[in-house]
Amino acid sequence: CTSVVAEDSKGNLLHGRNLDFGLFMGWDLKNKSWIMSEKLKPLVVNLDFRRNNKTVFKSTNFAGYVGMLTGIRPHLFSLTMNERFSLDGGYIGILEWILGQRDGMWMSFLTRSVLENATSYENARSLLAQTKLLAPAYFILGGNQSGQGCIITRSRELSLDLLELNVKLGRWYVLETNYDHWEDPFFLDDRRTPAMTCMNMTTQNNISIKTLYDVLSTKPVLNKLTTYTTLMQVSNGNLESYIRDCPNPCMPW
Amino acid sequence: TTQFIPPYTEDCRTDMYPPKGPTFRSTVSWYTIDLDLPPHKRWTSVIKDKKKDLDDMIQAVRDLAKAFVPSGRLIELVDISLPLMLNTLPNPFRDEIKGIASDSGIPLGEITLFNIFYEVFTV
Repeated sequence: CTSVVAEDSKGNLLHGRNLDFGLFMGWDLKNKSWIMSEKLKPLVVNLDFRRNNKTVFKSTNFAGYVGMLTGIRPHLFSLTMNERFSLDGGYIGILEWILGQRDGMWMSFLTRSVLENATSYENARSLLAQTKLLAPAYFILGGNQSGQGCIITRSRELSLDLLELNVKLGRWYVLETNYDHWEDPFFLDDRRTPAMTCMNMTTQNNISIKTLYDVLSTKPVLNKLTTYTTLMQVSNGNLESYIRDCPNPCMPW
Repeated sequence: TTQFIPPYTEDCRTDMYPPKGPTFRSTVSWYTIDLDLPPHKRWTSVIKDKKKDLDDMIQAVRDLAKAFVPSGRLIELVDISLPLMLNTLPNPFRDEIKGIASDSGIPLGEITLFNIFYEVFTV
């Protein structure tokens, strides 16, 4: 996955993501694609969660999956999660859950709960950073005011790091793939460098939903695992998503 | 020229929006989830439309499991054990998952597996 929160020169917050899923889950030799990624594409839906006939939050999701990976609470915050691989992974959390230690939360249930119940950017950040989880994760959170954007790097127990927007320091965007931002990505899976190159070339003055889509459309940010691209703008509550293909030549991940 | 050598890194794309061309497959349909409904009824309209696609995806998971354990025991284990684990999940998630299994006709354990994919695949 690749997630970006960017602040334009007027202080508007934009949030985009590519959802990549299905690595090593069957390769279709004929079509040169991942079987699971292709099977997931027709399941992508946009959801408008309503209570008392009013929108509470919106999400891009897979039909049949009740947790959330991508969503927006209009006028308050936007949220995406990226997978964080670790030996201390979710299978240990599942084992603990089966053995009766149930003080952790399932990742996608937490994100849904935050989208449904958090009352502000700060409240969402605090819940995502402090709730014990069954699996490690990266949470990418965007807000509605200048400076409100961050990457929360989570282990199962702790918040390991919080990287926030800081326009005064020149950090007008935060970008996360699937590696800790303070370490180099795996050399065979470096989507961070091309994505940051394109963000830097775009510049803060020209960043928009349109140019964010351009960045997320550049290979290998766009790759064979990319199922959908979602673009969100908290200030107007807008969420739009598109099912993607990556024509050959294209990286398998 | 670098775009023809792995990792096929391109020059930064421009003018891709509005989405079109070979990297764009389709737009995404909108559905409403009414949080005032009981959890087991919330997903009915989505599943009604996506039943076949959901079934196809679950079949791909079954095929993958069979590739690893040809006897089919892995899926048997999923079908037997995961419904037991589902009963330990918090609501409204538990009842929503039960509703999806009921609406789709797909075994409860397999729908539960789909819903805990993230935790299973973070290693």
